[in-house]
Amino acid sequence: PTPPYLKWAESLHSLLDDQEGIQLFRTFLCQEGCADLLDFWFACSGFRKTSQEKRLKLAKAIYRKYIVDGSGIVSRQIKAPTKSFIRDCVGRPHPDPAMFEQAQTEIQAMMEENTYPLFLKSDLYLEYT
Amino acid sequence: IDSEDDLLQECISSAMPKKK
Repeated sequence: PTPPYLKWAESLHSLLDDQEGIQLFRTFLCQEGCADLLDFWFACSGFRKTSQEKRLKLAKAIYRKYIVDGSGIVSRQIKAPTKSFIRDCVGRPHPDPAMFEQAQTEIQAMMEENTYPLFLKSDLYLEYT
Repeated sequence: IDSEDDLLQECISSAMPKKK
């Protein structure tokens, strides 16, 4: 069978589908000072599955931690219209479960183009393999 | 604020793949 670390090189999704892969990728992102990208990506996925009673509180928590501060790595990567859309959603009593989808797509695209290829070329990954 | 952080952590963990 293909070893997991070779699967990680197939696509970002293969990497994010494996616990050890996530752990190593997170260590790499921590070194680069951008682990928030990964946490935000998972927070968006978790948000979709969150029960309605927790959704508003969670939407505010995600908004405050990653988006409201414009100097944060996540906030800098999300387009202005996407941010204002999220701000509007947070202000509603019943936020849409899909409200972070566009932001997640933008962060994912950034990881696919930038941090994921860098990770595959990093000493951390090469030493692991 | 603490409970907001806990909620966020719980949300992130819930989205991670389970051990194989």
